[in-house]
Amino acid sequence: SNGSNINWPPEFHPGVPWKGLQNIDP
Amino acid sequence: QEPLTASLLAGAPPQEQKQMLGERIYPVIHEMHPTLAGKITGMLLEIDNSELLHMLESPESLHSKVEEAVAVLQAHQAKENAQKSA
Repeated sequence: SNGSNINWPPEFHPGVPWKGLQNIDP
Repeated sequence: QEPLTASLLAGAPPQEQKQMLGERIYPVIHEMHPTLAGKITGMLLEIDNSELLHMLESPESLHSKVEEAVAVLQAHQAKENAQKSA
């Protein structure tokens, strides 16, 4: 992470396993 | 679809619990804000499972939480935009 949370919040997609905050900024 | 109960949730691993809750609240949010539903659901999934369960049983509290999340999301996006243009 470069300190930016521009991708927050992580998006939920029905049928796609939810990984919470791990969904963003890999 | 059978109602999601605390005991049903308790039988699933933590990550799966959020998934189950997300699958239930997403359609409700999608009715209110089709374009933002994914992000709003993502925000609401940061809330405690017990409160999410309560919100599923009480559409009124879910609706008010969604409006709250939309306001936070819009403020966040406005801030990001301001930083980008700065």
